Parts: sequence; C-alpha cells; structure tokens
Amino acid sequence: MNIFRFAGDMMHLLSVVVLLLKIHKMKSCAGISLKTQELYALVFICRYLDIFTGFISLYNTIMKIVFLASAFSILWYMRSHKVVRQTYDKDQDTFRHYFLILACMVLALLVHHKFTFREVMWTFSIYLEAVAILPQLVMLQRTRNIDNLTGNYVFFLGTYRGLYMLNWVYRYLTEVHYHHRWLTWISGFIQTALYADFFYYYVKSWRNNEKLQLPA
Amino acid sequence: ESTYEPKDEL
Repeated sequence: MNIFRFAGDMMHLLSVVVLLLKIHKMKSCAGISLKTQELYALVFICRYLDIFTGFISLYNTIMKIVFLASAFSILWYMRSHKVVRQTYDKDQDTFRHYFLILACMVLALLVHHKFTFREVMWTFSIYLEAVAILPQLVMLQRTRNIDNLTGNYVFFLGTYRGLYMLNWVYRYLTEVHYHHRWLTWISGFIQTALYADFFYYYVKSWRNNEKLQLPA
Repeated sequence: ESTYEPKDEL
C-alpha cells in the first residue's frame, strides 16, 4: 500500500469521524444531507458484498466494517435519535436522489468490466459514489451559515478521492499487474471534480479567516 | 486476463 492510498483512506476515515463528532457531541446534524448519507450507505453495501468471502487483509476488513458501521450509525442518528433528528433540515434537502440511483444502476448494467452480479454491483457503487455528494453540495449552497465541522467534513471527503487518484497514478507506474481500471479512474476524476467549486471557496474562506459561505 | 481480480481498494 502506497502513501497516497493510505492518506486517502485516512482522509475518508477522518471525514466520517468529523461527522460523527458533530452529531454525537453537538447533537446536531444541521446542514447535513440525509440523502447523501443514504447514498453512501448504499455505496458501501454494494461495494463490500465480498466482506466475508474475499479476505485481502485485516486492514481491509476492519476498514470495511468501520465504513459500514459508521454509515448506518449516521443514518440511525439522523432518522431516529430524538434530539438529532429534529436538527435535520428536511426542506433544504430536496435533491431527487432516487434518480441518481436509477441512472447509476442503468449505467452499471451497460458499462462494466464483467457481467456478473458482484461486478455490476461493484461498478454501480463506483458510479454512485462519484455523484453521492451532490445532494450535500446543493444543501451547502442553500445553507447560509456552514459550521466548521460540516465544511471540514466535505473537505476531507473531497481530499480522499483526490488522493486516491494519485494512488492510481502511482500504481499504474509501479505495478506491472495493476489492471487498467479506466472505469474507476473516470468516475474518480468526476467525483473529485465535483468538489472543485467547493474547494475554491473553502480555501478562500480559510485564507481570509472568514466563515465559509457558498455563493447561491 | 485473469478471471479473478481481488479489489484491494476501499
């Protein structure tokens, strides 16, 4: 495992920790899109279908369990926790995420490396992950006061896939047997590009020591 | 091309 991949995973983990910290300590999920969280839970379920059958490393298995467990605990907090669920701003979270699911499923059935159940589900998870942040980005744009934890959450999430891209370049150059997964690369690039606008305002607000606010 | 390709990324 190279440093880019590891750093990417840690960023991903950090984003989840930051979000859980906000929810657990502040008992608030203000500004967080439930729809994005639902999409991520679905992404993890479909991608980690091999969790009990395909052992790669202890690190791999533990991380999969952590991502699945955190995704479901976030959903539980936002939907069922009596205090947290009242801070969820349903009216601002209006993205039609079912269309994303449908579009990604159709695309996965059409464009994949191999036509098997597991491979199509894996491909679906890759496509869905690329666009899962959209409801969250729309919600951020509508929120006037984005708190630090929410801003950092999205920032870490964007950095994670960016680092994965460096990891793919590194593996492409160093591993003879590394398959040319162009499908993952294109999706990963789109996923990272979606954050470009957000990154710009995040860095700007950080440099100017101002509160983060996205233009409407 | 091998038929089984382990997906070692998360």
